[in-house]
Amino acid sequence: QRILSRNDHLAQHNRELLQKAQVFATNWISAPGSGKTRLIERMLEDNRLGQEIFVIEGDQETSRDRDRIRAKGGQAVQINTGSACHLDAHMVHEALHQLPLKPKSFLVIENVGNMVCPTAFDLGEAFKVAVISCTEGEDKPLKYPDLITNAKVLLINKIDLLPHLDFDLEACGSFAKRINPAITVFAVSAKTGEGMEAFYAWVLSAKGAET
Amino acid sequence: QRILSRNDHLAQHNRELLQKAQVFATNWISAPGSGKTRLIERMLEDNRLGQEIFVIEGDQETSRDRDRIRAKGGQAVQINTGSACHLDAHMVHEALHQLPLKPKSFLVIENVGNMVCPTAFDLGEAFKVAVISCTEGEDKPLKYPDLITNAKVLLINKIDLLPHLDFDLEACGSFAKRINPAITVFAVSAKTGEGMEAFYAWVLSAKGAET
Ligand SMILES: Nc1nc2c(ncn2[C@@H]2O[C@H](COP(=O)(O)OP(=O)(O)OP(=O)(O)O)[C@@H](O)[C@H]2O)c(=O)[nH]1
Ligand SMILES: Nc1nc2c(ncn2[C@@H]2O[C@H](COP(=O)(O)OP(=O)(O)OP(=O)(O)O)[C@@H](O)[C@H]2O)c(=O)[nH]1
Ligand SMILES: [Mg+2]
Ligand SMILES: [Mg+2]
Ligand SMILES: [Zn+2]
Ligand SMILES: [Zn+2]
Repeated sequence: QRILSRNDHLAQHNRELLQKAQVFATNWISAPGSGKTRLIERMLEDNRLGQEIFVIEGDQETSRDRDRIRAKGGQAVQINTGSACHLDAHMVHEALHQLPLKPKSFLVIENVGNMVCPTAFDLGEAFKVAVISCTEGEDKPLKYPDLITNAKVLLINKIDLLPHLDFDLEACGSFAKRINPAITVFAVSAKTGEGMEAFYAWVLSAKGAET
Repeated sequence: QRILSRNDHLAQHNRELLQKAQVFATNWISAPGSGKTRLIERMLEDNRLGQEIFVIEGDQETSRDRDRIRAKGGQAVQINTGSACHLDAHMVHEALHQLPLKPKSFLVIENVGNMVCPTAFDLGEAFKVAVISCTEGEDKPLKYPDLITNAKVLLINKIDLLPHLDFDLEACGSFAKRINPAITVFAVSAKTGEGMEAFYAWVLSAKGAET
């Protein structure tokens, strides 16, 4: 019988709270600057998920990401982690009680930009979303495998920049499948919206399966 | 009297070892995919530092970066950190004993891609080099301040992509100066070599001042 760490215990509490409130929560993890906030802005602009999107923003410092989400009409709270490099279930628990969550809505938890430590912490989400920007190089799934092992879906973002890069999109996707054969991969651009329709359809069916 | 942590103790040992060997060591920190390895490749290609460059590569997994450096004629060893998100002085100590370091040479320690945790660990280097890619957004110095506070120099890399980005180069530099007024900032492209001459001149004078 594995002794649940304090974090796992709280994560389980968060998960029960979210299930009772009928809120579908995901935990978004990437390197700094891969486009997590831009992707959430795009989801708010497109409004294709049919329900309200609430956002918990995690950053060492500033409320810049929360302000960007609010500017797009989203309800967002900001967690500043200071020297901590990842969100934990305790921080998220506090933030959950600050949001007027509605049944059937979505909760996006944008983690601190870091491909390593956030992958190990359960926050109470349904699953983790990994984001890799094609400006970072196709080798990232192999070099930072925890990101891929712990995610259900990988978004390869900023594909509008492909004409200007030496990035091998095929290789990046197959490297991810090598690390986690079950992962689903989408190539998208948060800037132009390319590829997002397929991702929205996938999220809606994943939500249907979970709730 | 601050009690030196075990890491600081070992870092001090590394620093003495490097000073005795007359090797000028720097610790390069960035987000994953900012171009640390590409910058080292560029330094090997340009050969403008006048002395041999030894490299310690830090990654969760793979020896891909070490192999890239060796392919450019550099002497490199690879440290795989597994689940650890940063290099520490103990890991570097082991690697130091594997390199045939020469007097007056350079040692570049490429840390694990992570803007947070590596900034807190002294490895025995002369100073830290921060790298931010202009594909990551100009807000990074404000959102990940530890990276800037702990660095002596900031390289804003990939400026060859500026025509295709909404990146504000001026703002990024001034945000960094706001966080750390003493930091020196260079705008460079590891791909085209633009801006590297000024950086080489700065490194040579910094090395002269330290040794
Ligand atoms: N060309 C292009 N740029 C993008 C895209 N998505 C994001 N960006 C840019 O990438 C930079 C970083 O985007 P953010 O949304 O702030 O990234 P993030 O992952 O939220 O960053 P942190 O929260 O700081 O870790 C900004 O300059 C964005 O404009 C995209 O699809 N295409
Ligand atoms: N256009 C352009 N691309 C660059 C430049 N520097 C690096 N890249 C590209 O950016 C991607 C990542 O470069 P790397 O050198 O592997 O970055 P890194 O910081 O060493 O990455 P990790 O060690 O995995 O954290 C690769 O696709 C490079 O080709 C640059 O100056 N301009
Ligand atoms: Mg963000
Ligand atoms: Mg590298
Ligand atoms: Zn960490
Ligand atoms: Zn020793």
